Amino acid sequence: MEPILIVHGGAGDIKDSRVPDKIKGVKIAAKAGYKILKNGGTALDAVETAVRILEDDESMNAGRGSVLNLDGEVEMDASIMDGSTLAAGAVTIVRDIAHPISLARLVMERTPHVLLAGPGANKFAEEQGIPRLLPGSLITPFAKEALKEFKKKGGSLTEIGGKDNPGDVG
Amino acid sequence: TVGAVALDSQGHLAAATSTGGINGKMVGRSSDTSLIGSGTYADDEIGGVSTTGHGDSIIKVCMAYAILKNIENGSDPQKATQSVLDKMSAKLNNTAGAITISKTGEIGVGFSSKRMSWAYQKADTIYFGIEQEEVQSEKV
Repeated sequence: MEPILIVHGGAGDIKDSRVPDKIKGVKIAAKAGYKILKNGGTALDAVETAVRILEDDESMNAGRGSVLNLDGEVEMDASIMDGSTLAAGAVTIVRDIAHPISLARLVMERTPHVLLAGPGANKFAEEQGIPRLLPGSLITPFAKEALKEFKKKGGSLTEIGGKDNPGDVG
Repeated sequence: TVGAVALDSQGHLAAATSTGGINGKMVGRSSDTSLIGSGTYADDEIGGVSTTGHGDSIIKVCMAYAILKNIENGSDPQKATQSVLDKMSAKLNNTAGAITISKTGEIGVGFSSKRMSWAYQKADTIYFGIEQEEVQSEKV
């Protein structure tokens, strides 16, 4: 079967100035994931690799570059699913780790559960040897500015990222 | 939000999604991304999906699973994806997007928001876009 991989970098009212970086990021991730598939790798490895690349890209709302909550902190969610077994793993409200998607995969592969949350997810990450980053490591200047604008202007939580509110969507 | 869906040479599907959520969210808010069936789903017998957009609305329609049910009921991936997005936006007045691969390797890309960045590679060509109806391609 001819392998294929598709990625997205988020939907919303994305600012014009963010468009080139968004396109560049998804192209890099798609190529990397496809390369794994062409070399005989699994779909699971391919999607995890592609998402890790996007989590490292601070123009994306995931990993470093995540938007901020009302307290100015990053709280991240991730999930992964294996279509051959319906095995699935997810984390929510996880803090200070670089790649939530890899933690979600560990939940799938090393626990009897599907979803770990908050401090429990971070405790599991620590047990699995995933380094905890210094608080604030994932916060970018753009995310800080977006929250500042949000607090100043209020506005919709559904379409954030336009010229009036330079944030990003969930 | 970011996401990926893949079909490997063995015919196995996988999907993955990761997000920081919505700007200015309440502390402790979870998104659709963490919920299997809303933000992510994969089944070798049907297809795989990753979603993005207004998470609280995506949760209410179990979007990823709903798209796959459409495919299971005979829709092609593009129509299956867009119809769920359109229904969600009409009913809940919020926007979202999704990427889909069927078990036969057909692609679906849809979004009811202004923009969504996406890309996939097929053989030596990469296809990508961010605007509605936009499909660009270039040789790798």
